[in-house]
Amino acid sequence: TERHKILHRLLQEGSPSDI
Amino acid sequence: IHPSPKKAYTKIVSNLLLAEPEKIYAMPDPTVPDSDIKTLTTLCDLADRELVVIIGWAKHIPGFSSLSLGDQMSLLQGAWMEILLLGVVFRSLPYQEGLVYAEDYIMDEVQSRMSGLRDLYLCILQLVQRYRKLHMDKEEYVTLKALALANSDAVHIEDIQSIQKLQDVLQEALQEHESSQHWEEPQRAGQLLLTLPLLRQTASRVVQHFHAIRAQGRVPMHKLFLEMLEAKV
Repeated sequence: TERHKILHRLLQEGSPSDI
Repeated sequence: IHPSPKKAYTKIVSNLLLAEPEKIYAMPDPTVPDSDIKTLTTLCDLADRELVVIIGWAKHIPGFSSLSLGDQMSLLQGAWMEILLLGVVFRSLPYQEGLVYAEDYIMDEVQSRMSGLRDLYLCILQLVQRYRKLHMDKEEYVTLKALALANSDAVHIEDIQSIQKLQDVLQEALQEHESSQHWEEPQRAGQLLLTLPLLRQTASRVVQHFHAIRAQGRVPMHKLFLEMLEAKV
């Protein structure tokens, strides 16, 4: 997870429009 | 009253159509003179922005968000290039020559050769021709993209049964679409599913090529793109 932290964060966040 | 299974599957395809992301533009920097590095930088930047959108899109696939976070990551890490390529392929279907990376970034064989991408151009074009022959429609495109993601062969899967179930639901949705819209072609769903090996093989070649570009270190790459590239070693 540490190596893939952006993917991890984006999956945990709400809708893609929040990014 | 439960909806009939037929209606439920039709609804899946409609939901996938609704979940289709907005167009993304490549927007090559007009202040930088054309070169192979500029082309590759533009493509890597485009892919990085598309990846953000793909992650958001995956959450709209029925059942995806119920998977464990680890499995969601594994599926995306396994299929991202196949999903990106299907997008290029679908956009390129109306064009006889050229790959539509974005509506403002269409590359023909000459431009591809100048950026060292001629081999990839030819491989991706083969994929385009395969789908063009089948006259793939938008419903089939969105369902195949979801099926590429729901790949039970992805590495490090914790709950294979849930992924199998996701795959079954999507496959049924495709079958249902075919029997209502293409009833005169009973082999159609099978023919579409049989394109997936070539898609996977092509994606693997593209990933290898970008690994090599990364190793040369001449093309700047954003973090998410690098992260996804690293996941496919």
